[in-house]
Amino acid sequence: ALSERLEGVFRKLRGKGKLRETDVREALKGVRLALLEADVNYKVVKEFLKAVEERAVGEEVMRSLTPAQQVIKIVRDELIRLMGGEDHRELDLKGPTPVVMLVGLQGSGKTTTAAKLALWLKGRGKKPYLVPADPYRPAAGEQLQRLASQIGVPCYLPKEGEAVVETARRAREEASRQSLSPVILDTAGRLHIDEALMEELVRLKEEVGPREVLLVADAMTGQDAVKVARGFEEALGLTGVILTKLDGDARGGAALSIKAVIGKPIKFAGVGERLDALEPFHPSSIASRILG
Amino acid sequence: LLRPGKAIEEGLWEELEELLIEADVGVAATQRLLEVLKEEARRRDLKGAEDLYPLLKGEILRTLKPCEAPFRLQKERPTVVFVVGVNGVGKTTTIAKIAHRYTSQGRRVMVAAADTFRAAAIDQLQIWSQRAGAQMVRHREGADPSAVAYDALQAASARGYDLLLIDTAGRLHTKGDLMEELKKTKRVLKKLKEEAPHEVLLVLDATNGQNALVQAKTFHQALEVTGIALVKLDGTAKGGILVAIAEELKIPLRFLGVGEGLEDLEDFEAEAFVEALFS
Ligand SMILES: Nc1nc2c(ncn2[C@@H]2O[C@H](COP(=O)(O)OP(=O)(O)OP(=O)(O)O)[C@@H](O)[C@H]2O)c(=O)[nH]1
Ligand SMILES: Nc1nc2c(ncn2[C@@H]2O[C@H](COP(=O)(O)OP(=O)(O)OP(=O)(O)O)[C@@H](O)[C@H]2O)c(=O)[nH]1
Ligand SMILES: [Mg+2]
Ligand SMILES: [Mg+2]
Repeated sequence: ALSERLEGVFRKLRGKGKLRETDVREALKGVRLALLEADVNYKVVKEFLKAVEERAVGEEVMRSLTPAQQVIKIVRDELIRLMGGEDHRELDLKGPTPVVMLVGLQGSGKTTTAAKLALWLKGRGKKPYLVPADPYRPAAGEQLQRLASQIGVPCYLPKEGEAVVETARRAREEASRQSLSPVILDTAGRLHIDEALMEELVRLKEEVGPREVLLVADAMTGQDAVKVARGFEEALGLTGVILTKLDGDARGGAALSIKAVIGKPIKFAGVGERLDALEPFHPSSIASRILG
Repeated sequence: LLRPGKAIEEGLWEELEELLIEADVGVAATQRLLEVLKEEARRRDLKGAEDLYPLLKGEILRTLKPCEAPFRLQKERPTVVFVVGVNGVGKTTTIAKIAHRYTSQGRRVMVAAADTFRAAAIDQLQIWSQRAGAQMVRHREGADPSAVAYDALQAASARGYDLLLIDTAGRLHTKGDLMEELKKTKRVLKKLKEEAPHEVLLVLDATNGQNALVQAKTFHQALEVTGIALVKLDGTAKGGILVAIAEELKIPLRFLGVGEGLEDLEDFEAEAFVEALFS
């Protein structure tokens, strides 16, 4: 474990006092390995360690900790701070018929998360309206409709061959008519490098003016997380992230990578296949997990 | 990066490390590769960066080439392929692509809708099956997946189908009871036909990082994986994790998925894959 690695580095340190640069540098080598093994992006690791080194060098070692524990504490605190700390991670649902739009790569968990979000909001007194805006994937509409009926939430039924922007527009009108709020818009999975499909998202956003545009990302994502997050952020503008499949054993370094490159808060964690498996994102637990 | 005229020095090693790690090759495999390269560079007294490129390629090929083994139908009918993997990787779509490849060759293909759990999974496979010209066997939603697989094998054998592709529900390898369910389905198939399944095909998502290696190890331990399909390589992820998987598990690398359409399936080729790693 990381703590054992670092204890070895500091064993030569006699007594306490301040953390010396050479010791910190040596300790951070172990931290670097841990972060890379956890799938944190290479460049993000570099930046992160620079910031930690600046904080750690010259710091007074606390009486209750060993120097190694002190460094880990600084790393951990910095991870938590970076990933949103005690940040406000609420959903913005202001306005008459607010729209929450879910976007992301293929298979990341958008459709399932849309239903989970609906159940979450229903439990908090909201009357959500689910909208399947994926005309490409076979049975995508059916999938969301089945999930919707499982949780007793109304779901929009797109007309045959209806364009995505038309679906969103008509669905929002319907939600307004039925006084349903918020509208949860599920979109088709797509690559951040697919210009036509990214353009579709831009048009969709222009049509419904969502209060939230959430990137649904798989917690198992590797180094590619930064390209994906950046791609969606630059093309579309995101308000937050939902990290899915955290019930597995992926270390989840993608969480740090994504937050570091786009600066938007990770609002929720998907922690299972069932529709009640959605929690607010806890930076402290993912920090421990990343450090391994 | 390794262009002519560039000198081999400390900065270059760091750049190479960055390239490999960012391709998801992983820390351990990257360190091993760079050690070999540094040793060779020392031994041969290499000066130019361009001399490193064939060395690096060669070293990765040494690991990947032995795992280059395209999928082939067996002589006896049907060839049974049991498709497994974690949630959302691309199992159902990959089955559609494989089915399409073989129906296009005039083969008779059957698919089994053994994902009886996820919403609209059967509907999704039904549409793909129709598009690919395959026959589908299904039960109702919530039925026992092993029963679906069993029925499908029975039907495929009786009616002389060439290929049977069995779709399963996605599941995280950490869920013991769900892994047990897969083992049970495999046993049920074996009971009906000793050699079945001829292939246990693990589908991996190229956008995953180091967890793909853990998935491969766990599925392999539970089911004895005989083939790997790495998909979503049409994105920006490089799938470098295959190097570690090939090195540690030596499982045949069958297919690459390069898109969402029926035609977007390629056979794994070591040279092309290594070229793409550096592009
Ligand atoms: N274990 C686990 N599985 C999840 C989680 N979220 C989603 N899934 C599963 O991941 C798979 C993909 O989920 P979908 O909701 O279909 O993903 P999607 O992003 O809508 O996929 P596309 O529309 O094809 O891009 C399904 O098997 C889901 O049940 C999670 O938090 N944990
Ligand atoms: N870009 C790209 N997308 C792919 C590829 N293969 C599959 N997909 C997409 O990934 C998403 C998930 O594919 P599925 O076939 O439903 O995945 P699955 O493993 O069966 O999912 P579950 O059954 O829910 O576990 C779909 O949107 C597919 O179109 C590929 O090679 N490239
Ligand atoms: Mg979907
Ligand atoms: Mg499937």
